[in-house]
Amino acid sequence: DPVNVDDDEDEDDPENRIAKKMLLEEIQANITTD
Amino acid sequence: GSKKCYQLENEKLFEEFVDLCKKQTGEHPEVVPFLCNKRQRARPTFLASAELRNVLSRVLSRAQARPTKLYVYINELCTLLKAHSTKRKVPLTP
Repeated sequence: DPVNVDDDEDEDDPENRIAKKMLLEEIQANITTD
Repeated sequence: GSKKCYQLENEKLFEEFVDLCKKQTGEHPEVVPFLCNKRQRARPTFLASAELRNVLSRVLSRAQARPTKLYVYINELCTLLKAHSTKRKVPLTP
């Protein structure tokens, strides 16, 4: 029988998580300095 | 001319990318205005360049294919716009 593969394996993509953290930190820094 | 053509195409691609971001960054509504702000600060010559057209079309197609990496593509675009910004922060004199 075929194995049911979870399509959400990329839901928590590490590269995306790091990019998100960097972006939100930069936005926060801009808000603080403006 | 081709410059005007790139400018219009870039505006269209940017809008498409922003629409995609609006749908997927609902938990962080500050992201889209930040991205738009970066675009406003970019040099007009860059906004009408083939380089931006290539990057926009790449991040748009990748974001559509891999929405789980959306922030990677947003970050890439922001970094590029920042590198071609007209306004740079000048350190305050003591």
